[in-house]
Amino acid sequence: AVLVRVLKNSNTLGIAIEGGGSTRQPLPRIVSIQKGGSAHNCGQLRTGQVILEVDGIPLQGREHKDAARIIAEAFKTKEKGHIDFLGKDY
Amino acid sequence: VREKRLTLPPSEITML
Repeated sequence: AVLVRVLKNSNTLGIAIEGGGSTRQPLPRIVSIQKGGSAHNCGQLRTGQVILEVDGIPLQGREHKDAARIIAEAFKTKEKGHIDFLGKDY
Repeated sequence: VREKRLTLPPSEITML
């Protein structure tokens, strides 16, 4: 597993995810990274990586929408200028 | 177990 810190230096996070509980892909996986988004600027996230935790919140067992909401809220909150992703290499 | 996995649906995709 690898810890990646993404700085919120763009208006968008810029990732697309698939997967979640009760699907063929039980943990959310990054399927694309948009240029110019914070994730792309960070340079350490890769398409195909599976996300285990977001800011210390485990995503195991969460439905897709729930996992997406957690990531969206982590990006939206202004309390912190970054998001920590615990990822598993692809 | 393998058959069960194959019956799981694909996931939707969300842009964040």
